[in-house]
Amino acid sequence: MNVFRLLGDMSHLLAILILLLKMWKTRSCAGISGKTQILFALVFTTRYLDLFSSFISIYNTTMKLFFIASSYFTIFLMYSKFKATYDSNHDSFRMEFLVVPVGGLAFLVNHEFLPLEILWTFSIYLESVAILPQLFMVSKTGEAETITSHYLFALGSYRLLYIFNWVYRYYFDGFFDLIAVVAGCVQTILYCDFFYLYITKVLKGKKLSLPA
Amino acid sequence: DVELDDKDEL
Repeated sequence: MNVFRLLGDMSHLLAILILLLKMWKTRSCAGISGKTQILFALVFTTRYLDLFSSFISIYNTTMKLFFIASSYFTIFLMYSKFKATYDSNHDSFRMEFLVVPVGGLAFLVNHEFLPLEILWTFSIYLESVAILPQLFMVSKTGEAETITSHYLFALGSYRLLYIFNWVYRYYFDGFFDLIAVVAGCVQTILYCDFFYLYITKVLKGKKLSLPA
Repeated sequence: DVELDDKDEL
């Protein structure tokens, strides 16, 4: 565990807490893509099946359980408790366009052709593109609430920090996982446009809005 | 080579 990895995890945790807090305080999930949240639940479920097969640390287990539980709780809030505020008309990205190709790729390009390994690979690939429905929703409505922008910034920072973590691990631990690194870079690149808008607008006190 | 049994990253 190095400092980049820890900051990355904390950033990920912060993102989830911001999202939950936003929904709980405003009693609304307006502007949040339910599709992206379903994909994240699928990501955590398929990746953390090793909870049943191997124990790494209390930290590792706790975080995994929190990520899984919070993702299903988010879905419950969006599709049940605060259903009336869910903006389904603007959340029109088709999940199968991501899940099907990613599933195929996980079968073809993996470290080892074993069920758990293929599911892990699937989750890594899926996570890299799971934010697309959310970004699509922001671009469709042309704006995002400031709190939603903070959520997205924390979520994007998490994967950027993981890249620094991989660079560190490559040089100091001799560790390199090509699948995780490539997918992580793709994931981070998807946030670049958003990072630019966040820094030039949201940090200057303006609401994130896209040019018409 | 990648160690498959030790996925400590989240």
